Amino acid sequence: REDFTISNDVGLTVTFSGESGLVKGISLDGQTVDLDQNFYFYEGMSGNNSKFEFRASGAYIFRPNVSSTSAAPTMITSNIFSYHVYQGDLLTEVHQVFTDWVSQVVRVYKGRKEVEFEWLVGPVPVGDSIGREIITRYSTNLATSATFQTDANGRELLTRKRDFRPTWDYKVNEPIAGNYYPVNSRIILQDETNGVSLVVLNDRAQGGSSMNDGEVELMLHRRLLFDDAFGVGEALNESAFGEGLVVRGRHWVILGGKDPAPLHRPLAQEIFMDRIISFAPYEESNAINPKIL
Amino acid sequence: LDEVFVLEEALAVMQHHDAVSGTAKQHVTDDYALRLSIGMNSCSSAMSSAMGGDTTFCHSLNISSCSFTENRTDFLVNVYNPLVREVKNVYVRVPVVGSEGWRVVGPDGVVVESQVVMIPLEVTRIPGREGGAEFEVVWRVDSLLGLGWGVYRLSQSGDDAGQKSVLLRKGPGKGFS
Repeated sequence: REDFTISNDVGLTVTFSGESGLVKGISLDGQTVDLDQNFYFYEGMSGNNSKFEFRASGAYIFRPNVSSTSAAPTMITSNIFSYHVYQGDLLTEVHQVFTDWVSQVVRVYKGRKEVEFEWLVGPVPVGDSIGREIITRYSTNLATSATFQTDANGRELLTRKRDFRPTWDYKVNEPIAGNYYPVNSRIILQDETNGVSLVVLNDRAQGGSSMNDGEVELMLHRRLLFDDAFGVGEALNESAFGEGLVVRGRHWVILGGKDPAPLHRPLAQEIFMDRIISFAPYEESNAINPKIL
Repeated sequence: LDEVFVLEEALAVMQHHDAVSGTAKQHVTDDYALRLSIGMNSCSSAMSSAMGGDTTFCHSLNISSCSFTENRTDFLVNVYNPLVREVKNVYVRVPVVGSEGWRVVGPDGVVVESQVVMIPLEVTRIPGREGGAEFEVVWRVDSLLGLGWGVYRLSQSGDDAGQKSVLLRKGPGKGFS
């Protein structure tokens, strides 16, 4: 039940709670940040789209039912079902099972400064007729003054401020969705006072936000039961093999200083232009093999 | 170039139609997937020709599945770096069936450090996932030049085998029942 850590040769350490099995801290180069990570869901708004207030959450519109969730998402579980820690010289990983439809591997590689989170979500249960939009949230103790940064198509990083627009007086109608932005490659929290930053890079474009200071959330999966009346005529309720879809993907978390760009820019390039792997049989008698080698 | 153009055209059609985002009826999305698949196969054929060999691509590596590697105990892995700059200290994962005796030999003929890790059970149970890979061989690529590649030979020889992950600790969460 005691807390445990995984670490590597470049001073990256991730601390886990032995009680819950969840991530609770990260440290690198002498900097330490409290980091809670878990999975949550928003209930998708249902409706017939006859009025603004009856507009359903769907493919085009992210619209959580804030009246039923008090504008906060529901935690899928506060204590994971089980965890296993596998260690070797090259990498150490923690396999976490949250529920029968959410699991994750947290990895630390030798010589690398980022923590890899590989999540697996689905099929999302909707048997109670409630559509669900699944997010993961990284919560830290960073003082971020309602601001965070997201990228614009992987290029310029733009500063976003909660419940604020730089060029007009913003009236909050959608407390959650109104603060969601496209996250094509990364979302960043910066604590200017203490000179600490946390960068989360993703492997695909996702929606993301920082709903509270020191927090980052990214949407992983959506399964909704109503059409949002923007022309598709079908709910975003994809299925395969008689069940909802399963998604698997990765986030990379970097703990940086005042200027984290030297860490996240090269990594983002490597993620976007990832190595291409191909295979060929090896046969001693095949003349092409020595040539390839 | 004709083979590459099949994928180029499919991607152009899909970008124009805002495809693969849930904003289309399912049968339209199915058609996008079909066009993409045809284009990827065509492009794979072109790349295989360029590399002058019997090259195979695995499109299910994202769920740790590859029928090619799962049915062999001795094969080559070509790792290509599409960036124009050198990358260093990156890792490659290949799904395999058995965990014992995997050896990885690098481009210079020297055995490289590797580790066999277990694929989470939840991944092996993904509906529709075919194949029986329960492990992945992971190794470190020290350096790949810009637009360059390195070929690695994986064999289940038993000699100079890489390390297997060790189960260090396990525990049920508090909510275990």
